[in-house]
Amino acid sequence: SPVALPPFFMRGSIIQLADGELKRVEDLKTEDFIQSAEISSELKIDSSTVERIDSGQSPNAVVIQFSVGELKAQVCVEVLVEYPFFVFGQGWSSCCPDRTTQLFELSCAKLCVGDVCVSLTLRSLR
Amino acid sequence: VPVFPWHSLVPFLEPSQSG
Repeated sequence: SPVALPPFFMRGSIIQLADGELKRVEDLKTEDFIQSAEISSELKIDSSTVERIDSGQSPNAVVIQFSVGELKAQVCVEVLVEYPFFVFGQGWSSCCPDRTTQLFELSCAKLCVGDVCVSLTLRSLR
Repeated sequence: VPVFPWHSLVPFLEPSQSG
C-alpha cells in the first residue's frame, strides 16, 4: 500500500543536518544532503533516476520506478501522488505538485521521467 | 517543536526492495 505523507514535509518543519545545523524543510539544498551523508558513518547518497511513473493501486497513488546508483538497480516504490522527492539541483518535486502545495504548503516542481533524485543506501553495501 | 533528522526526508532505496 502507498506510504502516507509524513509530517516533516509540512512547510516550516525543522530538520537537523548531520553536523547539527537546523534548517526548515523548504530551505534544504542539494548540498545539505551531500554534506550530511559525507559525515555519516552509515549512510551514503545515491542518485536515483526516475525511469517510469505508473498509476498505483488507488487513485491517489503512483508507482515510481527508479534506476538506483552506479549499478542501475531497478527499484519500484508506491507512494501518494503528493509525496515529494528531492531532485538534484532542483529541490522538492512530486507527481502532483499542486496537491503537495495544497496539503503541506511545500513548493514543488513536477516530478518527471529522467529526474535524478536523492536517495540513501548503506555504506556497508558498497 | 519537533526536530526531524535529515535522513528521514529522502527514500532509502536498495535492490532488495524491488519486486
